[in-house]
Amino acid sequence: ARHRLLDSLTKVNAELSELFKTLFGGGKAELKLINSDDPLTAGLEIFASPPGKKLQSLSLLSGGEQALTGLAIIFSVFLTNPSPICILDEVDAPLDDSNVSRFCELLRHIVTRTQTKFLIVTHHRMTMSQMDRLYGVTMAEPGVSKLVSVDLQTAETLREDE
Amino acid sequence: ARHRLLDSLTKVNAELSELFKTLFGGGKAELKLINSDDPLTAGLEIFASPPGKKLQSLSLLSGGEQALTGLAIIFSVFLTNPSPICILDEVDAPLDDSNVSRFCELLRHIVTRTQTKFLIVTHHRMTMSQMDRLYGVTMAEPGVSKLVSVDLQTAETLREDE
Amino acid sequence: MFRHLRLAGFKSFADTAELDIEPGLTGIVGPNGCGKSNIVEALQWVMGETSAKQMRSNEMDDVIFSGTSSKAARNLAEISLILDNEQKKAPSEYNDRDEIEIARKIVRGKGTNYRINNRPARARDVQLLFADSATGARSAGIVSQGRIGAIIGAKPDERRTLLEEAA
Amino acid sequence: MFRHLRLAGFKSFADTAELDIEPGLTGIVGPNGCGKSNIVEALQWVMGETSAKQMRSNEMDDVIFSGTSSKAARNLAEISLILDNEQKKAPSEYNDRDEIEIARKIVRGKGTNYRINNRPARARDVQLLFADSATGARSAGIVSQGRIGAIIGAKPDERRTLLEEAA
Ligand SMILES: Nc1ncnc2c1ncn2[C@@H]1O[C@H](COP(=O)(O)OP(=O)(O)OP(=O)(O)O)[C@@H](O)[C@H]1O
Ligand SMILES: Nc1ncnc2c1ncn2[C@@H]1O[C@H](COP(=O)(O)OP(=O)(O)OP(=O)(O)O)[C@@H](O)[C@H]1O
Ligand SMILES: [Mg+2]
Ligand SMILES: [Mg+2]
Repeated sequence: ARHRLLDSLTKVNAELSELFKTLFGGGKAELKLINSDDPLTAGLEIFASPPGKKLQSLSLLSGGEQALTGLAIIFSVFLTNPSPICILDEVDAPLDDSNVSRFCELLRHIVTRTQTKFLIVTHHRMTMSQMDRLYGVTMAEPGVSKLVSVDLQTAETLREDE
Repeated sequence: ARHRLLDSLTKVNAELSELFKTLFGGGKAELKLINSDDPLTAGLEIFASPPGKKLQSLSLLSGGEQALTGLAIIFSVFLTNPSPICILDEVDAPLDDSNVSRFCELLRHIVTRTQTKFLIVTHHRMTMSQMDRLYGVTMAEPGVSKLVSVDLQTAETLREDE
Repeated sequence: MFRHLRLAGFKSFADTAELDIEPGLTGIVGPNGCGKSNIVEALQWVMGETSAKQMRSNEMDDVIFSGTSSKAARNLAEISLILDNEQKKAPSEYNDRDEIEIARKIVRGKGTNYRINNRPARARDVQLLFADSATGARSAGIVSQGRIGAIIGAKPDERRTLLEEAA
Repeated sequence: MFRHLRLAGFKSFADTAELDIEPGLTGIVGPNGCGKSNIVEALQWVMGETSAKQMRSNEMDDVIFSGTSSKAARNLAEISLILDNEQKKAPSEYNDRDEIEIARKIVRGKGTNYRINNRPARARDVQLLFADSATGARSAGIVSQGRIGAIIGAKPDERRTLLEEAA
């Protein structure tokens, strides 16, 4: 079990160094086992530095930089051991527009690489416009949800008259 | 001290029952002291029900409903004892467009009622368009922040080419 | 693998709702509180989630539609997930068909039960079926609302489970 | 009351930056990581915040500009806040002027000091000046990033401070 954990750390870090650069347009990130020599009881620390900035602890990064770093880690773990489905619930909420578009490009890249099916819950107009198809959830009757398949136009109005 | 705390609970709840209706377009919310008869050691529990839904514990509310409830509470405390400045850092991030516009209407209402000055950090296009003036923060040199005053047009492009 | 989800009586979905899970990127949109995250939880639930807390609930019965000012509460919630099994990669006893249907039902006060292709099954059987394809209710690929913030804010020894998932 | 903020050498603001605080709604916008929340912290710091943790830092020296790949680190950070005192509502010793200037400086390894209208002051004096006007570094009206989520997720006895603020 120790060997397997160390092995997966190496693989995840290999993915992470690529993915972090894709999401941030540069910089570097790494996961390290700390607090113990035995991987089975050690903790996992995250080191990240956006492009042009010094390597620092996570708490100094901004809200959006932390969210993007978290996404890079999730996707690195995912690509190390891909599964048939990936579900993301408003992971783009803290991101600005340029990070949202980098996030969408990465999704496209993962879909072609792994044939994974994605379900993506979002409020971002830009993310919506990059989807292959959209489902709208409405509560025409308060407290009762209905699911309808919508096109981008309707989704836009769904956002407006909510 | 006990008396003062009970007094402020009554005032905050009076504000909250109005503000919750404004932000949610109906429904009700209330704060209650629990776990002890002595207000100085009791806990503060939040009860909220969006329009058409049953009164329930906070954990059953959605991400956006919790954020909107939190905002209503913050503003109720603020209006009970108004201060000359209010600073909000991306409080609109989990909100959909219709809740963002109700949030902006409430800000306008508070400005006229209390003469408070607001500093509002946001990524939402709609919130930006409701501001009286905008400051842009840029990092033309990576890692070094500069502050410039911008108009809505420039702020839009700031979002785009980030 | 995943093809189709059907939910009835689960959380805010009082009536039956159907969702096709197709290749590529499927977006789920709608106002705050309309039921988007409930769909994510429906998928985790049918894949064998046993903790009510993961369902943002105090007890598992809380996932059954609890009624509104104009609609009575339900006493039953059921979710069915259809998987594609054309490549016959599933455990051998399910390979007699091109599809596998996993169903989970809960009746208020009476507990929950599972069925695979309409035959009774245990939570364990369902969990194993998904574990074999590197997925499941707690898979790293299912990122519920607020989970990224929780990973960033967690203590280092709480994050080790992420690595275990990749192994 | 609040009129003007000037920051130099504070966090990512290596050089001097000035912000007029005018009536109504002032928006602060910009990409992720550009320094918006650092401005909010600058205001909390000059109002007398004594905890490095509230500044997302391990020690207070971390608020001094720490350099980039092309700019050297600074050894000093200074923030000045100008308050309007036309109505002479401040404590009497400051009522000789229409404006009050609060300044806070930190020198790497040497600690921090405060000045009010260019005369040395203690943290206590600055904190009291703001407390009299129902504001301050920890005021309910200063909602830092993620604070609403923390209030919702807090245990009931951790939330009591909210009421104390309203009293
Ligand atoms: N002492 C320091 N010296 C230099 N840079 C610093 C210092 N402290 C923090 N920073 C930098 O400031 C940046 C964070 O800024 P801030 O949190 O204000 O971003 P933001 O504009 O609020 O972003 P977001 O939209 O993601 O919340 C970090 O990238 C960090 O590197
Ligand atoms: N057992 C239940 N019966 C009826 N309604 C329920 C039940 N459990 C939860 N709900 C309702 O579901 C709603 C939450 O839905 P959900 O969290 O899916 O919203 P969401 O679309 O994700 O919103 P957001 O965009 O704010 O995250 C709550 O308002 C809650 O009242
Ligand atoms: Mg949600
Ligand atoms: Mg920020």
